[in-house]
Formats: sequence, C-alpha cells, structure tokens
Amino acid sequence: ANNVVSDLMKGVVVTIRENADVKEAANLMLDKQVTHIPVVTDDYKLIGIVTSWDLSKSIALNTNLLKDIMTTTVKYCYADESIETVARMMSEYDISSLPVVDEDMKVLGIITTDQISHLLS
Amino acid sequence: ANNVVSDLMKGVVVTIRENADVKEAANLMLDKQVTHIPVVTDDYKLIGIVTSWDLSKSIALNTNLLKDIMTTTVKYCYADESIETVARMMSEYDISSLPVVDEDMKVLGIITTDQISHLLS
Ligand SMILES: C[S@@+](CC[C@H](N)C(=O)[O-])C[C@H]1O[C@@H](n2cnc3c(N)ncnc32)[C@H](O)[C@@H]1O
Ligand SMILES: C[S@@+](CC[C@H](N)C(=O)[O-])C[C@H]1O[C@@H](n2cnc3c(N)ncnc32)[C@H](O)[C@@H]1O
Repeated sequence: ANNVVSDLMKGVVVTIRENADVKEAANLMLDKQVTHIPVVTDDYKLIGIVTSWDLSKSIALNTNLLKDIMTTTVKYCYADESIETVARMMSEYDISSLPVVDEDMKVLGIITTDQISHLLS
Repeated sequence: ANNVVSDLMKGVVVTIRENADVKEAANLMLDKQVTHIPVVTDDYKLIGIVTSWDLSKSIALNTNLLKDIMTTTVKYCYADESIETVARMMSEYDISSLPVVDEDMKVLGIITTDQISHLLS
C-alpha cells in the first residue's frame, strides 16, 4: 500500500555534523539538490535539522556557524506511521520535512511535502 | 470543491523586484516565513522566481546580486487548473511551488507542495 512513511520516504539521506559551517551546508544543498539536511552525531543519531530557509538567517545575521542557524528542537517520525499523520504534523508546525528515525533516534530516511504532494499527481 | 488551484492558493504573495539584492531576499524570507518569492516587474508581471534553495548558490558563489541566483525560466500555472495537474508539474520539474498568473502574466497567488500535502492530512 501507499499509505505509510516507509512506502514513500527517501532512504538515502543527506546528513551533516553539528560542527560543520554554513558554507558546507550550502554546498551540500547545491550539490545534492536538497533543501532539508538532518544534523546527526558520529553514530547517525538525530540531533537537529538545517534547511535552505535557515540559510536566510545566516545571510541576514551574517553568521557562518551551523549552530547559529540550525533547529535543535527537531520534529521526526517513524517508518510505520501513516501518511495522514505526518502530513498533519508538517502542516501543524509549518515544516516541509520530517526525518524518519528508529527507536534509537538513528536516521533511516526523510519524508517531505514534495513527496506527499506527488501522491496527488 | 477542493480541486482547483484557486481553492488552495495563497492570494497574498510576497514578491520582489529584479534589482533587489540577495540580502533583501533573505530578509524577506525570514520576516514573512516563506521559501519561494516570485520576481515581478513594476506592474506585477512574473519574470522569475527566487527560493531559499537559491540562497545556497549565493553562499557558495559568494554573490549578492539577485540576478545571479534567481531562475528566469519560471514555471507557472492558472487559477482554474486542477490540483492534479499542478502536483504533476511540480513533481516533474522537482520544484516546490508555482506562481499563479492571469493571461497577462500578472501574479494572482502562489501554490506550494506544502498546501497540497496538507490536503492529505
Ligand atoms: C517554520 S519553517 C518555514 C519554512 C519551510 N516550511 C521549511 O520547512 O523550511 C522554517 C524552520 O523550520 C525548521 N524545520 C524544518 N523542518 C523541521 C523539523 N523536521 N523539525 C523541526 N524544525 C524544522 C527549519 O530549521 C527552519 O528554521
Ligand atoms: C530544482 S529545485 C530543488 C529544490 C526545491 N524543490 C525548490 O523548489 O526550491 C531548486 C530550483 O528550482 C527553482 N524553482 C523553484 N520554483 C520554480 C518555478 N516555479 N519555476 C522555475 N523554477 C523554479 C529555484 O529557483 C531553484 O533554483
């Protein structure tokens, strides 16, 4: 069926480390053509997220530290959740993606409003 | 019904002029909490688009001119088109929004994958 997160999520995820700088994040977005990058630890656990919208903060505040622009109160979901649930969550928080994690907070994938919108086409 | 662009689009659109600089675009995205800004002429005709993803180009290439990062081959849609059609168009071109224009290319609104995804919640 087409109705849980694992059916739709991108399993290959572009990720970044907390001590990276804004330039690295920008280059990663450019090369990999992505707008949302989960921030992870050495062993791939989710600790934050940085998006192309956060780059606007970096330009406005003139800062090059990822820590200054990333979001640490990151919202996430699980692979077995329904598409309706994650669509509602993203709408409620005005966010365009949710990293998918396992019970140890390891990043398994990412789901975005682009992918959900594609279901209607 | 909930199935044409005008039912869903945001009628209030944040827009910008071609001679603006990247800093202005970044500040606009930050203040208005948007990720896609149609570029318009004096009389509100669509001539391009700049998105938060384009900011990654500005940081990578170290440029402050909007002209260097905006997309001029802008895709758009009309208010009476079906949601399925615009969802398919955005998926095909890997874009997250379409400005809505009238027959004179005047910007009437904008539709995004966030709004379409919200329909499934
Ligand atoms: C309020 S949204 C508005 C723009 C757009 N919808 C987006 O998601 O980027 C922008 C902020 O949401 C944050 N954000 C995006 N995805 C998130 C997630 N899964 N959890 C928490 N914050 C997130 C970004 O770090 C950014 O600071
Ligand atoms: C290929 S997309 C990938 C990232 C994301 N899906 C987005 O729309 O920004 C990024 C590029 O698409 C362009 N773009 C976004 N909306 C567009 C539209 N309606 N028409 C033409 N290009 C568009 C942006 O200017 C940006 O250079």
